[in-house]
Order: sequence, then C-alpha cells, then structure tokens
Amino acid sequence: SLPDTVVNGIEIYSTKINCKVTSRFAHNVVTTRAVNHADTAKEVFFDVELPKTAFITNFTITIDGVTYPGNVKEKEVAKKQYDKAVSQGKTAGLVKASGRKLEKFTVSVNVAAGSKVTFELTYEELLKRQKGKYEMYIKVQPKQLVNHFEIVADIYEPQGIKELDADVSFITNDLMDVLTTSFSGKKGQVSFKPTFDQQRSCPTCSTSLLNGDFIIRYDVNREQPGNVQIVNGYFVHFFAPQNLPVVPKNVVFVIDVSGSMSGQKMAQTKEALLHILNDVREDDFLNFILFSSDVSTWKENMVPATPENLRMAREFVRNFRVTGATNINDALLKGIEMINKARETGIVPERSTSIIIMLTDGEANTGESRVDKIQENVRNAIGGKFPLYNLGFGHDVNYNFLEKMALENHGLARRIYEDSDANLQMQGFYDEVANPLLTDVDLQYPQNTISDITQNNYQHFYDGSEIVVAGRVVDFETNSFVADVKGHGALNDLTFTEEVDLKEMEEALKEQEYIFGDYIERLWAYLTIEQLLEKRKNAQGEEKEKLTAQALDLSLKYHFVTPLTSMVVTKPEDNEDSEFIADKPGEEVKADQISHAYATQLNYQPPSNPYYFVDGD
Amino acid sequence: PHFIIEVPQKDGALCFNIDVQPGVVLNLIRDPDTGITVNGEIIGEKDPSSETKKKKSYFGRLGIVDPQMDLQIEVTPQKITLWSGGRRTSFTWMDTVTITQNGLSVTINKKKNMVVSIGDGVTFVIVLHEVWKKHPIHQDFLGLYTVDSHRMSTKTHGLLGQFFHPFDFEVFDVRPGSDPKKPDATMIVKNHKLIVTWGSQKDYRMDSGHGTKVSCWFVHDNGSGLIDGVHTDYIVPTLF
Repeated sequence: SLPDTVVNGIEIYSTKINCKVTSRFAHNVVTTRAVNHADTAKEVFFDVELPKTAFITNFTITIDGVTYPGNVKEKEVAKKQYDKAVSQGKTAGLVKASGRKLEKFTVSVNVAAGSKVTFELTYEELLKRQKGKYEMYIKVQPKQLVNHFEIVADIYEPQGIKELDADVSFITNDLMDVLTTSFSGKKGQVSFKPTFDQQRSCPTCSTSLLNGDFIIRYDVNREQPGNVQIVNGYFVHFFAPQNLPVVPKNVVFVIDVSGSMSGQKMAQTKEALLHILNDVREDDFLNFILFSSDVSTWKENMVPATPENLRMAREFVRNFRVTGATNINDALLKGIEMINKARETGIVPERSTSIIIMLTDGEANTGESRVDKIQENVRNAIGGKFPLYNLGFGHDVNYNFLEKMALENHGLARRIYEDSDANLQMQGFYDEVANPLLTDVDLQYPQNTISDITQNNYQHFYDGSEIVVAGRVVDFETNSFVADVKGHGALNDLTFTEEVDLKEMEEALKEQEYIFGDYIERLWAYLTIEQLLEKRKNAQGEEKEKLTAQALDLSLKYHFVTPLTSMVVTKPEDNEDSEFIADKPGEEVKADQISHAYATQLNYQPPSNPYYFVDGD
Repeated sequence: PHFIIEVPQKDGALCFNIDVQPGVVLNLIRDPDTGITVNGEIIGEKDPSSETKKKKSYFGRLGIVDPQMDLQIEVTPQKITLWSGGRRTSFTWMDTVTITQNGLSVTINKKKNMVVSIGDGVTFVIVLHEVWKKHPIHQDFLGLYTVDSHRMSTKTHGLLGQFFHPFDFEVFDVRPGSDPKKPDATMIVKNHKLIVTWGSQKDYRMDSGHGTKVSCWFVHDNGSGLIDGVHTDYIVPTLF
C-alpha cells in the first residue's frame, strides 16, 4: 500500500510558508512541492488563502525543473489572453473571496506521471497596527498530510520588539512543542514545524489536524513617539505617540431601524450598542438617531455621558423597534446638523472631536434615494469638519455607496458580517475609534528634501493605531532629516520632532544585510498604490484617469497584482502556449461581489474534460 | 545640589550647596501672587553604603505648579508628566516635542533639556543629566534654571525665588585660603558678615554634558547668611 503521504497518486513533499517582516512590511513566500506517483497524468491543486490587503508579487510553477515565471500585465492585456484561452476551451481557475479577511488563491496544473511540480506564491503587505498590535494572519489548511510542513516568520524591527505571540487555533499539547516563539532586541522568530505524525488528526488517521488560523501578533518598543527609517533614497515614518489623554468625543449613532433589520440583526445591534454604552467615557457627548421611513432622535441635542444619561440611553436602546423603509439622507443630515449645532452653541467642549457612526443593512429607498445626491448633501453638510463612519450590515447593503460616502468624509466603511459575532464586530469597530489621542494630525517634512510622499495628514490618531508616511528622499546632500508632526491633543497642541542622521542610519542598516534591502521602497510603492486606489474610488473624469495611470504604472513597476493588473504565467504545453492569470477586480463590480478581491485565473490544456472555475462569493 | 545666583548688577555670581537627605523636598520658588511654585525632591547616590568621601545629593524630581492654569508638571530623569484640569499627559526624555496650551509652552529636547514657559515672562529650563547607566554610584539627575522671572511678583520666595529681586552684597579682604587657587574673602550680604571662598560651579544650560564654568563666591554651610533663614526652613512635605 502507498504511504499516507500519497493521496490519489499525489505526494505533497513539502509545504513551506516563509515570512520575512521588516519594519511592518511582510514578504511571504508559500512553496509547495509535489510528486505524481501515479501511472497517468494527474491534476495537482495549490490553494492559498491570503489576506485581502496583500498584493501578490510573484507566482511561479516549476515542472520537472523548468520554471514558468509570472509577469504582471495591465488587466486589459491579460484579460484578452485569458478570454482567448477560454474561447479555446482551456481551463480557468479563479481566486475567490474567502471569509471576512481572506482571498483564496486556487491553481491547478496537470502533472505527467512521475513528474514533480513546485508552486511558489509570493505576496506582500503592510501590517497595520490595531489595538496596539500588528497582526499577520496565515490560514493553514493542507489538503493532505505533508512530509515537511513548516511556517517560519522572521521579524526585524529597528525599534526593537516589545512582544511577540503566535495564536494557533488548532494547537494541541503535542503541537505546543513544535511551535516556538522567540525575540530579542530587534529580531523575532516564530517557527512551527510539526512532524509527519504530529500532523495526523488521530494516531491512525490519514487526515491532517492542521486546519485553522495561525496568527502572529507583535508590537515594537516605543521609546520615542515616532521612528524614521531611510534606505536607498526612500524614507518611512512611523508615528504612534503613547500616554496622551483621550480627546473627548461627540458621537452620533445613526441606526437603521427599517424592517429588514428585524430579528437577529436588531438584537445584535442592540447588544453591541449596550456594550458600547458601557465604554463611553464620562467626558463624551452622545445621541442616537433612528431612521426607517422617518427619522427620530433620542434627545433633541447632544447630551453628556453622565451616569443618568447613560442609564436612559440604555433604556432607549432596549426599547426601540423596527419598522418601515430606509431614509439614509434625512437621517445623516439630521446627525450632521445636531453636531454642528452642538459645536456652534458651545454644548460640547471646544477641545473635543465629533464623529458620526451609521449602521445600515440596505439601500436608501425613501426620501432622497439617489446615491449621488445623498453623497453630495452629506459632503456639503459635513464640509470636511469631522469623519463619517459607515457600518454596512449583511449581504444586501449597498456597500460601494457607503464606502464612497465614508471615504469622501475622511472616515471609513466596514462590513459587519451577518454572523453570530456581528455584535462583537460592531464593538470592535467602536473600540478602534473610541480613543482619539490627536486630531488634525499633520506630518511635515522639509519640502525640498523629499518628493512623492504618501498621505501626510489625518483627522485623527487613535490609541493603539499607527500613522505611516513614506516618500522619496531627493536631496542627498543633506546630513539630517527632520520630520515634524503637529496635532491637537485633549489638553494642548503638540509638535513632535524626529531628527535622523542619514550617515548614522546608513551605517546602522549596513549591518542588517539579511533584510531585503529595498523594503522601504516597496513599502512606499504598496502604500502609494493603496492610497491611489482609495482616492480613485471617489474621483471622476480626468482625475480618475490620472490616478488610475499612476497606480497602474507603480503596480507594473513593482510587480504588484492590484485591481488594475493581472499576473500571467505562460507555460508552453503541447506546442501551444497556456496562460495562468492572477488578478484583482476593481470596484466596478456589483456590491455583492466587491469582496472578490482577487481573481486568479489559471488556464491550462488538460488532456481531457476541460472545466471552468466559477468566480463567486 | 549646588545653587548659582547670578547678580548682574554686581557682574558676578554667588554659589552655595544645600546638603539634605534623599527624599527631602525643598521649595525653590514660591510666588504667592501668581501661585507659581517650584519644588524639588532630593535623591542621593545609587548605593548609599558606598564609601565615597562625601555623599552627593541631587534633584531627582521637580514639580512645577500653576494654580491659575490648573497645571502641574512633574519631571524626573525618566519621564515628564503634565496634569491639566486633573488629566494627565506623559512624555519621556526620548521625545522631542513642543506642547502649547493657553499661554503655556513646554518644549522637550530629546535627552537634553526641557523649556517651560508660563505666559509671557516666566521661563524655566530643566536640564537632564545622564550618567553612565552602569555607574556604581551616581544616577541620572536634574538641573533647574530660571531664565526669565520678570512676571513673577516681588513677593516671590524660595531657595531660588528670593534672589529674583535685586539685592546687594559686598566682598572685601580677599586673602589666601586653604587652597592657593581658591582665596577666601569676607562678604557682607543681608546684614550678615560671611567668610566666602572663590571657586567655580558649572552652568549646564548650553552644554548638558560638560557645562560652562561660572566663577563665583561660594557661601559655606548650606548658604547660611545668604539665604533667608536656614535651609531647613525650605523643606516642604510634598512635591505638590
């Protein structure tokens, strides 16, 4: 009999996930080697789930020692190749959204009897700090037992690593021994190398227990509020001051109570609001606006979060009911008016910040229902003075509209997935924005020294987060690089200054040869593309074309698979070229498809039974 | 800690030391009109049992209070904490930051000094003195300099504050002292006749590492005769 490692003639010789993180920029390589022990050609699958925020940078297939590399092309060019392949009856594989945070990269290739195949997927992402930690998420789900399985993450942080943990959902006592986490100074490592037998779901099973989440969390030392690094003509500035008091906030919750919110959605919304009310600080001000066909308010004006008001707020939350249609326009305008009035009449403290958090599960279908008009009304009413956050609940929500509206009002949108933990998702979002430490944060650099900087002003800096700005250094004559960060705190105005001696930094980084040297340049490119794509969502006409051209140019130059590009792997087969294409659809897709962030299409010519993958959520 | 009192009208300076036990808090400045108060807590050597010729003491914690602004500032060699309206903001000496608030300006210059300006006319500089972390005896300490006090009232007192007002002294009968480089003299100040010694102390405002030498007439015995009362009169129970 064949050993357990061989399933349907295929042996997975090894699967290695190698992660190198340098200054929050993660470079991950997933490699799988397989052998076809069968007498006939077999199809070998390679599935990887990667974060939606990541950009694929390379994918290669090596068959019997011959490597077929990936090339990043403009999406339209790649699509023509793809369409041609499909029209010829070739097979296509796609990457689909997988859950809330991931996208599934699926490829398969036909491997001749006795042949070996190696798949190698590389992707990069900038790890974002949330609630005081950077998080790297790896989905582990090998289809069968693997001879050599390993995950190794090497982390290098110039500020020094403060804490490092790995949270593995499928861990058992037996596997604890093969999971090691260590850090010292600037370096940290997480290693997970289960033996073949340790992978078995039971001593006699031929199925793998490696199935679940592998999450690496860490944070860096913060002796200083900021850290500037400069390598090869590019700089990155990380800014996250500590120990500042929280700026009081004036929060208006705008809650959709239309008929579609009935049942579990409303129960979870109430549960989340009740929990949030426990966390509201005494110096905050708040109010609730409920909307269905009509708009109603809890209190006429913003009220302080006194114990008595909070008691009444809880009672109000427990008792409101769902009914009617969805009037988003009037509800938001009411909320904006309420905040503006509170500010003008001095109801809320001068040193405070205002936010509107809207939760809805549907589309505007009563009152003003033209989304363009609603956006215009809201934009004009807010006038850039405070952010709007939109939480889109469930599958039917017009998420594109909510996202556009939030982005053009300096906020952001989040999906609340209709699931048992929807209340926790809402609370989690609130926790992120509950503690603003600075408002109107402006990061300034000497103008004639730098160019091409990423976004350098933010309405808020929230406790536990981090602001990242990157750019090019154009004046190499200068010896020092000075960055000033100005912001308004709860009590005072602050100006933080970071000064870097370029020569000293160059010397220090020379010692770190093992890190990939162009990480700041790639981090800058990643961040620039991400921000251009976000701006593009709200742009029109020439502006949109310009942003698209810039993002495309950088995607091609830095080999990133973004919504504007695709990766094509060409494999000569039977005297005919076969294309493997990986891409990431743009935002033009319908709202319910927006989470198909990647579509990887792999075309090849199987000997028989050509088939098609379908891209679906 | 050593005190240097510059007397511009006499084109000279006076110095004295105050030696008290670690943990003692001394009032340095108190202005009953504005309410501005500066106190300093004494720290000693790292290892009190070490056999050094003379135990040195320094300021290890400084507290500045301005009740009109509802402001308190606590400075140690480790961190800087501001309380405003009972709410706290803290910084470390690794920060380079300027904090401004209704006439208050605090600038922390990373690992060097901080400048506190309260309104127009009151400015203090606090200097961080860092010593080698593994030094067996000494530890990090602080220095306080008043660079502008013209908005403080004439009632201002304290070990430093009493010298914000013009005062006169006279030195005569300069004669060789026990150290040939440090002559003794007789000084008449505040109706006291004192024996003083010519010496020097260091001003660390500009160069916190090496300091700048300031020649001065040194008043012995914890500034007896120069300061109003005796040095123990300036001991206060707490920093704030």
